Amino acid sequence: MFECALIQGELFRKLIASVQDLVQDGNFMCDANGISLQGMDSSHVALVALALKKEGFVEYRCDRDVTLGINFANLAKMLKCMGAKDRLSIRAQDEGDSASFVFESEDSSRVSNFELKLMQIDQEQLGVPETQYKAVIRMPSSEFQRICKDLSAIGDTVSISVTKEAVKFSVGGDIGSGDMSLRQSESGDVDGDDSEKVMIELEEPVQQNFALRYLNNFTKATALSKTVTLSLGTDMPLVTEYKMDNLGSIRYYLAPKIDE
Amino acid sequence: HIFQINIVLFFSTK
Repeated sequence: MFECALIQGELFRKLIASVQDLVQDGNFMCDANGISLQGMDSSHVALVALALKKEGFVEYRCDRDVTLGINFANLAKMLKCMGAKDRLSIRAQDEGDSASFVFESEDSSRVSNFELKLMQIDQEQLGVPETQYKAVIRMPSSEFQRICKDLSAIGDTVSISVTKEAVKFSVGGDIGSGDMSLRQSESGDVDGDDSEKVMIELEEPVQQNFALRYLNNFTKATALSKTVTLSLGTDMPLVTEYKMDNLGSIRYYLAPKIDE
Repeated sequence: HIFQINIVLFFSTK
């Protein structure tokens, strides 16, 4: 028997919205520690990895490891029926072919029950090694979203280059070219919210090219976190990570573009 | 010309 409950069901809806345009369906792997999900886009350029810790749930019970094969578009249809402040409970039997989703309003005056049919998904799981990245940037997620959206009107590819002082996003296209640089926030600045700062940890300057179409897709997760962390290395995937306070994180890996 | 790499090249299959 698998059972979990989230006070803010809305968070789960946002999570599904953050993966469903990239990956059609996937296996929720539930064990005693939490829930994880991994999926690749159809052209195998991007990988999304979701990790939810049991501590983030108000209730969590997993007697035996279960795999829930879920079609995200179908799940999203059911989650649409959930109220913005509803509590969400998910239940599944060990060998069942469906999972139940219960939405309950704050004052318990409205309870909705949905039963989602599960799928058998034969999906290869990739092993993502722990890597030391050459540059790690933490910045406001809304700022990253705006940059990706605005630059994609000019070109398809963004070049991200990082130095100790700044991170630069450059684009070129038929109409011309441009770049936007964000300077590392002053370390002595004790005023203001940390989540509004730009922090750069650098081992070595890096520059890599990425498809803006995918980065724009990743920014669907902006609603989940005030900040986003970008980790870059040479000739390795970019990691775009959104951390949710104590619930866990969603990470997107994007393979770089290289000169042929 | 810029060429997009396949991500499977970077990560091994479990």
